[in-house]
Amino acid sequence: SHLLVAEPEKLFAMPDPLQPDTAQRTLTTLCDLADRELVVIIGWAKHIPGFLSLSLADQMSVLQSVWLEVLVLGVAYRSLGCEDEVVFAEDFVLDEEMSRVAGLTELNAAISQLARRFRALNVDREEFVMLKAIALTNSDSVYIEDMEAVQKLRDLLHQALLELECQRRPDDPQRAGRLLLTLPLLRQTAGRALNTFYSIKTRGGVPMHKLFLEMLEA
Amino acid sequence: QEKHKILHKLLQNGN
Repeated sequence: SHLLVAEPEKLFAMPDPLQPDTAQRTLTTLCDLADRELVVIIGWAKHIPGFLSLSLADQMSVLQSVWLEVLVLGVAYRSLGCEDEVVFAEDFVLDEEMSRVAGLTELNAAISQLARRFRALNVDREEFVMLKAIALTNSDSVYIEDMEAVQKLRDLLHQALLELECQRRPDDPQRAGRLLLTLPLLRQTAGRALNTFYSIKTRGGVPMHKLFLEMLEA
Repeated sequence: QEKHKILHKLLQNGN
């Protein structure tokens, strides 16, 4: 229930109505949304039990390594209800054709694959917020100084997931494990997203806010 | 940390 309360309000992409609906507008909208989402993710992380007990340097290392996993997990969860469409925001849904035009085919295929995995598991909101918090603490950053403290947080959240599933689905002892086994695909998907954003940045021409650039470069 | 100024600031500040 703590994680449900910590869940941020939804963001809107608000594509610029004065710009023609082109690949350029799609990419600009996407990068602007990602930047605002980052601010929200950083604020959200502070509400995850124990996160603020990490040193400031370790909070930074953790977020720098997992922010895109947290972001992608949110997008995949929002896309559960739509096959072959990726719901970056309620007012910013990209189908296969729009993705192709914007050069986002690979990213959208990857997020759709993750969403299919969650759909097959019928992941609900409680499980989504648990997984997102676990993904935060599942960092493998080599820059973390006190890994034991991060491991403790991870264990705490893992235990909470086990208890949740034990209460709600005592007939399905594999449920928690099945959810955790989606984390490798989440990491792979975030890797695809990083490649996509990095090549948008390298090609240039799409405005990117400072925080977004800072995190991409980290 | 100098390179990651905004993240540093957002984590240090209140919500």
